[in-house]
Amino acid sequence: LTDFRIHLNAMSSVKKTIAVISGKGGVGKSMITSMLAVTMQRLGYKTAILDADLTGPSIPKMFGLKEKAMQSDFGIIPVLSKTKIKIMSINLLLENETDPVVWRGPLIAKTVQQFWTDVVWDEVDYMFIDMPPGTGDVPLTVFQSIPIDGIIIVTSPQELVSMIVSKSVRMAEIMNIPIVGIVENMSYVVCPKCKEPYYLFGKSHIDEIALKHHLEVLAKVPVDSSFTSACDRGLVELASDDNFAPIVE
Amino acid sequence: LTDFRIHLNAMSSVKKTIAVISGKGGVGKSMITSMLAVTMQRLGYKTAILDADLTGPSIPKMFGLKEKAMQSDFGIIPVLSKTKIKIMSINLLLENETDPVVWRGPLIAKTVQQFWTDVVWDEVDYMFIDMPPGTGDVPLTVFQSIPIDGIIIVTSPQELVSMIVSKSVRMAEIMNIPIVGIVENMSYVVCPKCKEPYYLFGKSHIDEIALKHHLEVLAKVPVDSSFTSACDRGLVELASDDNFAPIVE
Ligand SMILES: Nc1ncnc2c1ncn2[C@@H]1O[C@H](COP(=O)(O)OP(=O)(O)O)[C@@H](O)[C@H]1O
Ligand SMILES: Nc1ncnc2c1ncn2[C@@H]1O[C@H](COP(=O)(O)OP(=O)(O)O)[C@@H](O)[C@H]1O
Ligand SMILES: [Zn+2]
Repeated sequence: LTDFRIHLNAMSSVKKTIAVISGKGGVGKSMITSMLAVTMQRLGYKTAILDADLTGPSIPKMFGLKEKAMQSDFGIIPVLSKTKIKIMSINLLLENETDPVVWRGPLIAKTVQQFWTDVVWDEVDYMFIDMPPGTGDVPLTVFQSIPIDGIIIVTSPQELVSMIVSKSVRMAEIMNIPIVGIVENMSYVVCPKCKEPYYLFGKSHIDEIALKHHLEVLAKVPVDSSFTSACDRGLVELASDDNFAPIVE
Repeated sequence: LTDFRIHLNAMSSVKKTIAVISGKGGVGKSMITSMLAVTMQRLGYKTAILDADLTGPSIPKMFGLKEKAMQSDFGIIPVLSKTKIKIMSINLLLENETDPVVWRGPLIAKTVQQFWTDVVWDEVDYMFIDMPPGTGDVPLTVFQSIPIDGIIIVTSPQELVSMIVSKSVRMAEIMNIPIVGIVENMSYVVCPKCKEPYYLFGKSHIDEIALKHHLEVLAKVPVDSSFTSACDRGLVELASDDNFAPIVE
């Protein structure tokens, strides 16, 4: 099985890779990936993010990264965030961020593989991989192109959660990758005035769905406009991690 | 231009067709389409819904329709909702609702055209068309297959609204169809306890975006779990139309 492992750059060492998947775009997968990395980094782990979401590369924007990645003799150097998280994303390589590349499955997988082999990931404890959204062919080909140690599923209550979890479980089984657990995003909001929580779409069924698949619900993240503005302003590293700290086993 | 009009069934008469579009799935396009029809019907207009969203046909479920559509000598008879709205959807025709048809653009357009020509739309004042989500080829081919008098754009603040509105405006221009206006869905929630409105993703920019494109914001619909449960239980016709009544010109 280690033959399957696509070889890291000679100068790299990555202990654990966690892929973050979602049923479709817009459920907050990139925000959750960023917050997982931010939280781990605050706890002292050397953290990295590999932005494999090539059609919607929002990681650099959330971290307010202004510079492009540099090339060295050993390979491409990831860009460091304000709190020293190592980040690689297509937006850090292309000159013009609105480059009209048509990203198809095989090209996405090939590019993500190059992010793994050609980037110098110097001493990383945890690498979070922001996957292309969906549970179909595109994320599947990415799973086949780099070694993944665990999967986190991001769900949002207004989608068909049970179907998305079933599809994700099947995808993880096909690839023989363990599922770390489920993060439910945007299921409730806390009224800033009276602090009352309100379940936006009614009580969610995530606990029953998780139980049915023997999965753990790692966190339930409320809709919080401070997250939105932090992400919009490139300041995700200032956001509160109350919801995320418990995920760290 | 009337030659372009795909001919209605001989027994049909439809005064106005309004297509409801969205940037992507999950922003509440089908719920908004249903509520527009419900509100018009309550005001005394003879209303119909043509469910052109073949990959996600949720209209019958929202109306709690249990029966299948019947065939007559004149054509297919639409199913009547509890308040007599005439409805046609692929789910009302296929025996097995989980039929694994792969819906591609040309097949969607052809099927929607048949909904227009082969269904007896007997005396309809307003027909709302639940379009396939997106602003790309698939909805474009549907626009080319049946006559549309106006477009309503449904947006949700956590997507790239300005890009979606620009793409929708371009699509409407290509097809030479006027845009009735924009409905912003799920941008705020009213706390059930203290009645304080809370902007989930921060203050939205929909008014500026609408102004820039000379469009009207027809309504701003809050996230309200009573909508979700009404839709889930097939009782959308019982939902409150406070937000929707003003849209009726
Ligand atoms: N819990 C949350 N509260 C408030 N805003 C959120 C939350 N999760 C995501 N967002 C916002 O929603 C938008 C979409 O999130 P993103 O992570 O880019 O989704 P995805 O990667 O699934 O497409 C972003 O503007 C983000 O800041
Ligand atoms: N304003 C709202 N408040 C609460 N739930 C909503 C609202 N709008 C949509 N929903 C719910 O969100 C889900 C997705 O809505 P739907 O209309 O099917 O989206 P789309 O047609 O854009 O895919 C449904 O369960 C629906 O009941
Ligand atoms: Zn309150």
